[in-house]
Amino acid sequence: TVGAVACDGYGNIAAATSTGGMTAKSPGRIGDTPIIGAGTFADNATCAVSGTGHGEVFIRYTAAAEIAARMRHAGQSLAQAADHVVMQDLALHDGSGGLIAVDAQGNVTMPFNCEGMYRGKVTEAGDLETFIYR
Amino acid sequence: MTKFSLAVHGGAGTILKSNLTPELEERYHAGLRSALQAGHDTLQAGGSAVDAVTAAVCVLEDEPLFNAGRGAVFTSDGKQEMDAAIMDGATRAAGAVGGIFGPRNPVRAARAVMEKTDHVMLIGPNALAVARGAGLPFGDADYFFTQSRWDALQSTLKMRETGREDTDPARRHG
Repeated sequence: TVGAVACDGYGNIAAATSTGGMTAKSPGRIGDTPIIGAGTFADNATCAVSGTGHGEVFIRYTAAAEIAARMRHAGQSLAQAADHVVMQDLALHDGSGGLIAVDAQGNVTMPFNCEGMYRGKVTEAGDLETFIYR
Repeated sequence: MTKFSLAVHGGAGTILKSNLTPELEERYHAGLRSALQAGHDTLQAGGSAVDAVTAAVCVLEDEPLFNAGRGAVFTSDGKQEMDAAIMDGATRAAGAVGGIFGPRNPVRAARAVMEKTDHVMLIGPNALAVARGAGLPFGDADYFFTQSRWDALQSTLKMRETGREDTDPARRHG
C-alpha cells in the first residue's frame, strides 16, 4: 500500500492512499484504504492520515479517524494521538502496520509497530529523508 | 503562509533482509525520493495539498516495486483488484474506488469520484466509467503484470495447499 499526506502553504492538508490489497486476497475483498476514516482521512482541524498494514484491524478501530478524535477531544498532539493508535489500539489487537500523518502546522509523524516501513518525508527546504527500517 | 511538508509511505511489514539486496534497497529509496520530489515540486509551485498527494501517489503507483497500480498483487483468482482513496482536509470532500482494474493510477480515479460525482465511494463498472469520463489513461493486463507479484501468489497458494498456517504479517498487509 502506498500513500501520501501533505500540508500546503495555506495550511490545508490532504491524504491519499492506493493499494493492490494483500497477496491472494479473496476476490472482492476491500481493505481499509478506500474506507474513509480507517485508512485515509483528512480534516484541517486535526490531521491527514494514510495507513498501511492489516486492513481489517484498521477498519475495526477506525484508525485514522481515531487519531483525529484524540486530537479534537483529548487535546493530544499529532504525534501523541498517532502513537497511541498505532502502538496500542492496533498493536494490541493484531493490527500490524503503520501510518503517516500531518497536521495543519506541517508537523509530520510516521509511527509503525512492525519490523519496517517504507517511508519518507520532505520539508519546504527540500530536505528529503527516506527510511525502511527503524 | 504555513511551511509546507509532505510524507509518503510504500508499505510496511516484515522485511526480509536476506531478500533485500543493497541494490534493491537503493531502488526502494529512489522510488520514495521520486514520490517526495513530485509532491515537493507541486507544493513549491503553489499547488494544493490535494495536488501534492495526488502527484506523489501517482509516482508510487507507476513504480512496480510498490503494491499499488503497476505493482499490485494478485487475488487468489490470479487477477488484480485495486483500491484507492483521497480526502481534502479543507472541505472534507472525499473520493474512493474499490476493487477496480484498468486505470493506471487508481488514485486519480478516486479523485475523479471526489470531484465529478456526488458520491464518496464507487466500485465496479461505474467507478471505471467515472475514470473513463475523466479521461484517465488505462492499462491492460500486461501493463500491470509483474513476475515478482505472480511468484508471490504462487508461493502463497502453494502454502495454502499444503495446509501451512500463514502467520507472516507481511502477507496480510497491503
